[in-house]
Amino acid sequence: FPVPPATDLKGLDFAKDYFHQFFLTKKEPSLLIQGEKIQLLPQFHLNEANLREEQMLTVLHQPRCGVTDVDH
Amino acid sequence: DSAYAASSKWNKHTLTYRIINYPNDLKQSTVKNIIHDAVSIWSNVTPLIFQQVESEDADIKISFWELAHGDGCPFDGPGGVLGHAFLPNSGAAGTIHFDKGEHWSTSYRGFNLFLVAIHELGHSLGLQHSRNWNSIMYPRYMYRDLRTFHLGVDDIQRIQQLYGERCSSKKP
Repeated sequence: FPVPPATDLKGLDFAKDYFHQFFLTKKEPSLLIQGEKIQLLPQFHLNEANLREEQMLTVLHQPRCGVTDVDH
Repeated sequence: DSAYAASSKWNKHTLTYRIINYPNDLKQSTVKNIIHDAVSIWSNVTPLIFQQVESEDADIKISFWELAHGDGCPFDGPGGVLGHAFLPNSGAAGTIHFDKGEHWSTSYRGFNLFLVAIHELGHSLGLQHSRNWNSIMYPRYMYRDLRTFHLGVDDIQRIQQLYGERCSSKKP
């Protein structure tokens, strides 16, 4: 398999941490699977057609509240 | 659901708040005025009454902290997470923490404390995040013109579901 560049890994790690901090409970495994990524899209008013990793990461880096987005 | 919503609210209409400490960028008097104005945003549309107190048993406790501060939700320095608050049905009900590592301001520079305070107060009153960009409970920070700022319809409806409408003294 091709090895992804280090910068991509860093971005993916950030996205995983972000997703699990704000969208999941801490008991769930730390993986950002395709299904979870799709679940993220409406949160950022994005769609799959125009989604690019760096675009999502830019949005994820925006300042925000530390309270989870999970709807109880 | 309605059961959750019913439990995540204060069972009284007069709430006390205490400002425990202050950020580096703003005068204490300025912060007091900002918090007063922020609680007024919510009391203007509900029967809630807010009273600032100095006692340790205040309902809403407001403080500024850097990085790890003992609640398991560490801050991250400038940018990123700006603050967090605990719902009325949580163990730390009424606790509001702001990230002391941010540049807090009264303007568009840095992060406007008034806007973030309204948001965190919303949590401490029982509101969750909203997906509506016009809502003050939208989770990401967006500067808004303070001269024209008002709560979104979504915000007013949700807070009034918890506490009811404000009874106006004016007769029609």
